[in-house]
Amino acid sequence: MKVYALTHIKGGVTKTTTTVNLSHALALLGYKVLVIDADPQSNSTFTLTGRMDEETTGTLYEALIPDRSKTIADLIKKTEQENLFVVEGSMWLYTGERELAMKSNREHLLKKAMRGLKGFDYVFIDTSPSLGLMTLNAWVASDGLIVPITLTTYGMLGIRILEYSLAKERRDLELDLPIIGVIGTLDDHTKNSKDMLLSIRNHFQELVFDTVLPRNIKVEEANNQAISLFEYAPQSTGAKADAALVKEILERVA
Amino acid sequence: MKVYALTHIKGGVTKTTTTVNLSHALALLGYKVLVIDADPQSNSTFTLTGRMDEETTGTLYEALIPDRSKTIADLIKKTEQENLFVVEGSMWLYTGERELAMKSNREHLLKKAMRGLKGFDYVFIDTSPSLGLMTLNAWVASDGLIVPITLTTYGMLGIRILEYSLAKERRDLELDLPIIGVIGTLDDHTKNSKDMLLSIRNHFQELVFDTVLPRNIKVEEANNQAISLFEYAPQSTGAKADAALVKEILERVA
Ligand SMILES: Nc1ncnc2c1ncn2[C@@H]1O[C@H](COP(=O)(O)OP(=O)(O)OP(=O)(O)O)[C@@H](O)[C@H]1O
Ligand SMILES: Nc1ncnc2c1ncn2[C@@H]1O[C@H](COP(=O)(O)OP(=O)(O)OP(=O)(O)O)[C@@H](O)[C@H]1O
Ligand SMILES: [Mg+2]
Ligand SMILES: [Mg+2]
Repeated sequence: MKVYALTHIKGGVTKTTTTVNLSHALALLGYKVLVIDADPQSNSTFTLTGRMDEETTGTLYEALIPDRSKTIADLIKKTEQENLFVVEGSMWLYTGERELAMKSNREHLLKKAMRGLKGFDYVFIDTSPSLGLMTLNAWVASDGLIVPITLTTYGMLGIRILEYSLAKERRDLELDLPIIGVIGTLDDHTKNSKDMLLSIRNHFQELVFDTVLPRNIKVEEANNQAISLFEYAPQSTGAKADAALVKEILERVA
Repeated sequence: MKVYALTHIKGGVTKTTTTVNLSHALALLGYKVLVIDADPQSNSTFTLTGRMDEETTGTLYEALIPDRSKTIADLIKKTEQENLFVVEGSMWLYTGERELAMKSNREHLLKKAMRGLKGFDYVFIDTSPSLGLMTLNAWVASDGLIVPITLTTYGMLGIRILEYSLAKERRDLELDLPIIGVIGTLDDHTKNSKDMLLSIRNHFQELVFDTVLPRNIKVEEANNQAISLFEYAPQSTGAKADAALVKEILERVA
């Protein structure tokens, strides 16, 4: 079982979309996949289940906040996609920062809740655009980080904070927290995008996947309707790029 | 003097871009404007000053974290745009949540630091995509909130958490925290965008500005190069829409 956290402090770089589409692609290939939605916005939960209103029980909140917390295994729900399962996010985690800060072993709560979890080939954790304790829990619980980054100056600026924070947490928590891959996203095929991609490749070298995810309205449309991109528009440039990315990831981590 | 916070938990809805472009437009009209960058990413700071590396002193950090904190007036810097000033953001505020949580009067620190601030017609506070203590400080320090929202389901989902959090903080802090306006952004002129705009107008009614900000590559290009949109592409659809929005805001708040 491999666990990866999708992370970047910059908002809107496609953490959720990439989490969901990679998970769908792997599930279609027959891998058993779990998505853990660690973002209070719960956009992964909506996209995988269509659920807009939060259930009162059975969300990630119960694995992290109550003293008698549940395990991740207790919270797993099916999605309509065979082989693809989800632990639903919770908007009540938006104040999670303050509540987690007081708990013992506060950075390891998610990892603890995942003890004994088995039967999955891949687990993806979607995170919020922040570097707080929720995101830190996702980092600690994972084997490595996947960093989607838009081909913009703002995307690159966020990397400095990410790398600073990673270095700090590696020292403090005595953990590896490796970046296993960086994905260029929302490629507009402009000169801007080309130049930015070049500086991202210069900075991250071989960590950057060859596949760059194009901006493609079909991806946005599939998200808006909570339909799998591979069902909604299997021939779209977005779906083809996601399929190519999955192949690269499998080669890199197998 | 009117103080407004640009806020939305959803990442990438154009909080920063709208803060910067509205500020430029008002400054060009002769209003004296201050931007306070309360997002650790400091994208407003980069866009207004071109600065990528943080100064060791003179940022918002010094107004909020040290015991002998500075006032906002101490931290004001000029930009190249006449009438437009900035209080630079600080990446060290990314752990601000935990540091602020322990301070007395923790929601009012920014408001306190702004005591006695004068000589500005408008102050805009750019916030991060979160609802933590930094954002709460921006809300408490402002006369009202401006909520940019992309015409997507994810944008709308974020509104539920925003409204829940607003209601809670209004009760707890006994403050008005009015939403003075909602702006539709990144309009792709697709059926999707139209449908979403309709549901946003149904939900927020007269709070939604008539002007909708279009997706326009010139806006992204200006941001990437830290150049004012009104200098870089004054005839662009982006610049024209920002100018129309400013007129609406002036009518609404004058
Ligand atoms: N390939 C694509 N083409 C067009 N739009 C896309 C694509 N991928 C994602 N989007 C859209 O871009 C926006 C940002 O993507 P998404 O919400 O997945 O980013 P995020 O990093 O998860 O955001 P947040 O920081 O708020 O969690 C969404 O509206 C999404 O539907
Ligand atoms: N009108 C526009 N047309 C095209 N791109 C735009 C437009 N406005 C903003 N952008 C781009 O969209 C992206 C998101 O905008 P921006 O960073 O301002 O959002 P934000 O809400 O401040 O994000 P965050 O949540 O990370 O603070 C940026 O890359 C920006 O350059
Ligand atoms: Mg997301
Ligand atoms: Mg911003």
